[in-house]
Amino acid sequence: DEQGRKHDEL
Amino acid sequence: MNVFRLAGDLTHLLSLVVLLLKIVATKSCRGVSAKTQELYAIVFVTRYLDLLFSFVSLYNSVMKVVFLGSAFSIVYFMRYHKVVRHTYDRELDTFRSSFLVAGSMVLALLINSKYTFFEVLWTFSIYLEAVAILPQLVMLQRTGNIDNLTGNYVFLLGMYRGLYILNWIYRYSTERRYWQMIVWVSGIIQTALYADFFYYYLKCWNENRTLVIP
Repeated sequence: DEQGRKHDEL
Repeated sequence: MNVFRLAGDLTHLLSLVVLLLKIVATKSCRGVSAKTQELYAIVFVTRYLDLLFSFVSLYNSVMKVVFLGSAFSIVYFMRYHKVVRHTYDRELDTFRSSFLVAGSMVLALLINSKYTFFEVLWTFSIYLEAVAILPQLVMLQRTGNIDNLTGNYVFLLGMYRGLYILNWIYRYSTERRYWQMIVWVSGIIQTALYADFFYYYLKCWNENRTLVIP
């Protein structure tokens, strides 16, 4: 879930 | 960044412009739920705490500041502005929003991807955003004739959520290891809450008459 954890959406 | 995400963010921005325009130009917040607006203010504060320690892009940071600023401006107008606050229909805005906050917090403590302070608050903001529109939807049902700007505001918010789903589908099919189950499930529930509103909005628009939610 690394990608999700970066929180790059608003 | 893909076209669905950009269109979603711009639609979100436009919805806030429409709402602020209604409030400032008509000096009235009739039909607008202060509870929903306060929930959005909580959502933005708890989600964008990462402004302080993580940087993704200038675009993201600017949008976060704009969303925070507009949410607090709207709450300010509805609660404190000397003219606008008298147009707030307090008696139609009776949804117990504290239950939504408590429920989202409990769920965020139980289901999150990392048990840290900021991650739990971020997860809480995702859950709370999913249900934050409920006081507004209930209020629309009680308001009777809904003015164009208020109806368009809710419609744009629903569009924004729909576009985010398209963005996730696009990202999932083009990016490796793109996976965010909490956001997807919450987002689909959030979008589904608009289904009823969309039905009546399009029906009334098609029949060219004032929006009424039975």
